[in-house]
Amino acid sequence: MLELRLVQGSLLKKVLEAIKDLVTDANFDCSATGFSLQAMDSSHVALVALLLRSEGFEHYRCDRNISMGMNLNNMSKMLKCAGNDDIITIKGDDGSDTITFMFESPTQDKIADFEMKLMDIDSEHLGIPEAEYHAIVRMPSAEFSRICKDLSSIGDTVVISVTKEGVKFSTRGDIGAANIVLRQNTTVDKPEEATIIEMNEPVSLTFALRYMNSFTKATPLSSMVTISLSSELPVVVEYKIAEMGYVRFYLAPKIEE
Amino acid sequence: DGGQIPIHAFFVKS
Repeated sequence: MLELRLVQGSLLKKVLEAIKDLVTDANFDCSATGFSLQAMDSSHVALVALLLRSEGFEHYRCDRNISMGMNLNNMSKMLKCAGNDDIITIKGDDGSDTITFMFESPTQDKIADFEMKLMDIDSEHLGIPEAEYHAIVRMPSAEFSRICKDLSSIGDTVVISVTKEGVKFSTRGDIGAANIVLRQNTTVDKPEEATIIEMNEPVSLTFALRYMNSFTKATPLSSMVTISLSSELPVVVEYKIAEMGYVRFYLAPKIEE
Repeated sequence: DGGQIPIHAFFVKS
């Protein structure tokens, strides 16, 4: 028996919009810790990890650890039928091949339930160790989204370089080249407008902009994004989900051919 | 996709 009641149902809607273009089918895992997912994109270049902690739900009942295979496009279709202010409850019975999403309007005058077929998905679960990063950049998520969008009109890849001067996003393409430098800026009125750069050592890595642009679909989830870089590791692009958890995207760098 | 390292090259199966 599974029953997860999320008062801020819009969070789940935003999570689906953030990941559905990257991942087609995925297993959602439910345990005492929370509702989570780990999945690779179809070309096995990027990995997404989602955690919605049990404490973030108004009611969280998960009698045993369960893994439920879902088509994210179908799940998104159903969640789009929930209002932005609706309370969403996810319900499942042991051994059932369906899951139910219940949507309640804030005034309780409309209650809808949508039943979705589950699917069997054979997926690898990867262990992601804690790591030390050469540099961690925390910046407004809308700014990061804007930079990725702007650079993708010039080139296909972005070089992200962190030095003591700041963080530089560079690209090059047939029509020319572009460089955008952000300096650390903590003297802003609101904390969510700050750019904070922690650098242990300089780092410079190249990534496919197509994937970076896909990650920025998570922008509505968080006003800030954290980009963790290390020369031996995939970049981690993390969007925290208020009080509940995170969506993290991992992308391996491109190497010189 | 030229020069792109697959992500599972970095993490071990758990």
